[in-house]
Amino acid sequence: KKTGFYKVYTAINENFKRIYAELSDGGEAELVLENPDNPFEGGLHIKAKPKNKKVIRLESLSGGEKSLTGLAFIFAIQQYDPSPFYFLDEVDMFLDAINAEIVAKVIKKNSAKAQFIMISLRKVTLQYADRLYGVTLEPNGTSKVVALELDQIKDMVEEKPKEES
Amino acid sequence: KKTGFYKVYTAINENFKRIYAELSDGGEAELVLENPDNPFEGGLHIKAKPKNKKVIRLESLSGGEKSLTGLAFIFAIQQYDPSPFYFLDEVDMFLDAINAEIVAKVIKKNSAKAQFIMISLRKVTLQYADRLYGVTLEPNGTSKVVALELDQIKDMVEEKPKEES
Amino acid sequence: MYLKEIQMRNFKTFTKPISITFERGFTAVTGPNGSGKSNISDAVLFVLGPKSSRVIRAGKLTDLIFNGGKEGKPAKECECSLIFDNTDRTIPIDADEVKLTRVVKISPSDPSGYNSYFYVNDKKSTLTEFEELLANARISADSYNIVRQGDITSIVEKMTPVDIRRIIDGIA
Amino acid sequence: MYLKEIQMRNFKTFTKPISITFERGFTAVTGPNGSGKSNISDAVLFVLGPKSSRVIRAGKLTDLIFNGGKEGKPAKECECSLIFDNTDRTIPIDADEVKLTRVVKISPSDPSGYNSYFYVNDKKSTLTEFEELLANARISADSYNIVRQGDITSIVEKMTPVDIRRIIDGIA
Ligand SMILES: Nc1ncnc2c1ncn2[C@@H]1O[C@H](COP(=O)(O)OP(=O)(O)OP(=O)(O)O)[C@@H](O)[C@H]1O
Ligand SMILES: Nc1ncnc2c1ncn2[C@@H]1O[C@H](COP(=O)(O)OP(=O)(O)OP(=O)(O)O)[C@@H](O)[C@H]1O
Ligand SMILES: [Mg+2]
Ligand SMILES: [Mg+2]
Repeated sequence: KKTGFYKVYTAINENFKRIYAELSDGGEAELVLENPDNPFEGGLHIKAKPKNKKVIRLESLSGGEKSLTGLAFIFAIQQYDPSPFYFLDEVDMFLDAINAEIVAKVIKKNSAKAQFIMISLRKVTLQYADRLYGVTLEPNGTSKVVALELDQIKDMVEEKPKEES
Repeated sequence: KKTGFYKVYTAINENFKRIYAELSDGGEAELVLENPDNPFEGGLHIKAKPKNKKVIRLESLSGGEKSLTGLAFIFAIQQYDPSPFYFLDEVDMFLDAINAEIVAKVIKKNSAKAQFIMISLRKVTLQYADRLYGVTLEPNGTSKVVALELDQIKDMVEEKPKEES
Repeated sequence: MYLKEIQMRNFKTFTKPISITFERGFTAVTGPNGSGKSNISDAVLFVLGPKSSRVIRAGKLTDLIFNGGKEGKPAKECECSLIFDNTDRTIPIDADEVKLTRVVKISPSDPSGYNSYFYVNDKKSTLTEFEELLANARISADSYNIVRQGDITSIVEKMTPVDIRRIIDGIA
Repeated sequence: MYLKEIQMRNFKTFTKPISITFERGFTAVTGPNGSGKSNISDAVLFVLGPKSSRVIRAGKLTDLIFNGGKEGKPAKECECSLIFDNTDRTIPIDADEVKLTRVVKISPSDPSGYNSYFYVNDKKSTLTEFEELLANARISADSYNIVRQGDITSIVEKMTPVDIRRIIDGIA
């Protein structure tokens, strides 16, 4: 049981280090066991060090940094043992445009090994999808779903330059 | 004391109804006292009904609908009794581009009566500001702040169309 | 194995019977605030998580049933189905597709106020059978592959070190 | 009254003494993830909320002091000032500007591990005087005009009906 755990833990930790470095453009992260001799008696800590910074408490990371850390953890497991599908609801909402695009590229890449369904309002994310659905609310309060082409989302999510007023 | 409370409550409630309808394109909302005869013995409920929907529990509203409700409440008080300044950190993160723009316009309007400082990653919000600051992290892990012109934010937050790959 | 289709009827804002088909790869869903995007992920959690508290933002299970919207009549039951491609037989059923269906009906005579029904490939099933099938395929409403809106930072903020270790236990 | 300037020194990622000036109207702040935007709002809460738990995402007050970043040396103290335009005399001090300064110094001999100092217009002050001044101007770290990142939905999700009524009480 312990050897089984070690094998999985080591593989996922390797993935996590690599993927976090990729998502954070050179940051360092790892999964640290509280009790390496008896893993089942302790927990597992996530340590993340964004680029050019010291390691600090996870709570003190910024919103975007926390999101990247959480996503790196999900992808690290997915690369070792993919789930049949992934359903992610606006996981890009704290991300700036550059990080949102990096994450979308990684999801696109990972979607070769597992199915990803992602709800997003950010155009920089939607442009990487293979297929696009738009959900709208009819005047009677019921939802409708239509398949969309990328250029059709202009109205829903396009960040329009201010009309000259 | 009770008459003083009623006067403030009624005025803010009127503002809240008007502003929520404006932010949600025709939804209805109000502030309801738990104990109208003895307001200090009960609390105050927010009731919100997005356009074309029935009133439901606040928790069941969507992320964007909750944000609009919270913002309408802040603006309702601000219009009755402005604070010296408002400091809002990414309050537009759940909003779609259309709602983010509506909120930015209302903030621009309200900024004639009170000072608004707003942290945002959304271009649709930034374009309404009178002044713009950019914060960046130097390689040694320290922050720098520079005054920006709107066209300079292209790199930081611009949702770039996907390079033709 | 992958998720081929989500079917809903009278589930939150999805009133008329609707079917959304999915392929492998990367599918994105977008739309205005309040249009019903997160309600789709609630439908997935509703089917996969009979006992999970994550499923509903609402208080009671019956809050998931269409409440009538602007002027309509509230419905009396809601139904959701997930159809998985099972050609690799991840779910121990000898069929290329597995359809998991859950129905909740308002039932005033029942102490909880509603009844829950489960179906596997349109044949009546039980909660226990449902849970066994899902456990075999290692999918559940509480697992890390479903991230609800606003939850992405909770892996880092709210989960305890033991919670995180348990995710790895589940895989080992 | 409005906020004219924020000054920081060795506060989180703001190491060298920095001053950010503000005008009336609408000022927006933007920048990449982790660059230090929310740290600016933490500086405002740090000065305005001596007793407030909202102020720091960190565990201890000393976590607010610059930790050295990539290769630098950790600092021993941090200082933040807020300068308000007081031409309308909202703050009961006879001066066109009011500068509120708070300093935290690491102090191993103190049981809590640090000392806090307060200054009003560069003259030493006390926590009590600080709180009185802020109460007069009806600004505090806990009031509704400062919304931290991710908190906009908490007015609707986490606040109780009594919390909400209390906001109105404060104005009446
Ligand atoms: N039982 C129900 N019957 C009818 N409508 C319901 C029911 N339960 C919830 N709703 C409606 O569903 C809406 C929420 O939808 P949802 O959370 O899916 O929006 P969303 O598209 O995810 O929006 P956002 O982009 O803001 O996150 C609410 O406005 C609510 O009125
Ligand atoms: N005492 C400290 N010394 C040095 N750096 C610190 C200190 N406390 C926090 N930090 C750093 O500040 C960063 C967080 O900054 P902040 O939350 O302001 O980012 P942000 O610009 O708001 O980003 P986002 O857009 O993701 O919200 C963390 O990466 C953390 O390493
Ligand atoms: Mg949603
Ligand atoms: Mg921030």
